[in-house]
Amino acid sequence: QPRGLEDPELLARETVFSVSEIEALYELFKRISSAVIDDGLINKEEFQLALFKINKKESLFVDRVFDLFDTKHSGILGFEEFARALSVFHPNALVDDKIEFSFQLYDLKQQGFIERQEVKQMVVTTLAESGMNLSDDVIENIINKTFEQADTKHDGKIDKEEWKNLVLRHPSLLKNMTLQYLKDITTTFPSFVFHSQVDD
Amino acid sequence: CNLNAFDIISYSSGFDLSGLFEEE
Repeated sequence: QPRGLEDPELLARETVFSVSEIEALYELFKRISSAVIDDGLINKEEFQLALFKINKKESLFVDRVFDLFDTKHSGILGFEEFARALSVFHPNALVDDKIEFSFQLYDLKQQGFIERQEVKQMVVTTLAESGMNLSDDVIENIINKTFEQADTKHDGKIDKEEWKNLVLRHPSLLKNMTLQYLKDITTTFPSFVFHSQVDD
Repeated sequence: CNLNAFDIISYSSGFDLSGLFEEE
């Protein structure tokens, strides 16, 4: 496993981050990756701790997000995976990249489409995780309406093109795909200048 | 009601990565 910040300039070229932002992001990565085991890698427990502060609950979405960050499927995140994934969440990232990431997030079985059963599973699971209770009739009604809007080909599933059309009509569905914090990462983690490898 | 199933999912799942940037 690669350790440490090996090539900030390469990562800056291949993401929306500047070299300084990559170095500042590495300060955040060090903090998160040393929370449980100080091994320069983020495991799922550390990811969950960083998100929720207290290790409180099972979360379908933490698992899905972690799996999407974990492009090498090793069960742990190196800095490169962390930086490349967070790049999609930058305010300057391409909307198409955000749409692609969000589609994969909801395509639980990774079949290339989001099926009705998956949507119902996500609604039921996330409502249960947050302690909310809606009757099955209400949930079915909401899912019917969602598919009326999204499933323009009427085949009972939402493909990538339909997902794109849906989110362009409902931009709120991409709200969580942009993190304003990433714009201010160098001021949030000014200590990166002490470890900088480059003259910016 | 204009509520979309995906709005419910993203709201109730707490899918919000801003926690990563907040100190304990």
